[in-house]
Amino acid sequence: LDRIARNKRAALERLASAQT
Amino acid sequence: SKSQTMSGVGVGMSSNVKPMTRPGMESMGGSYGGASDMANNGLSANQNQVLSLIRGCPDAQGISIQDLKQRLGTMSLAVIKQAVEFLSNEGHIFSTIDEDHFKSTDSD
Repeated sequence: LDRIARNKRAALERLASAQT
Repeated sequence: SKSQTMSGVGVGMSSNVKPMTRPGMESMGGSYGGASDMANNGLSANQNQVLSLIRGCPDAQGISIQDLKQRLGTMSLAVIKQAVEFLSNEGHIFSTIDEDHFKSTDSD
């Protein structure tokens, strides 16, 4: 389930950059 | 005369505080791309529904598209997938074990 953690981290980064 | 103690602190200065009216909150056409047509957190009604369902799923592997479809009986699979894709692009959700299972990032 390493994929989940990886995707979550990527999603959090997207979320952070999307909230301008 | 004692009128200089605290008169006029919060009185009569609320003239330029306009209430947050949100036009078009229930008129979702499926076309996002502007600042209109958005609900409270910048998402459409469909996207909010999908997001809240994903948020509400306690499973570690997340909720599947099929589950979403079952719980959103009125929403078409295409609309759900579109919302999921949007939410994923925005970083609100992410796919877990495969591209059909999703969890939310901002579930607190």
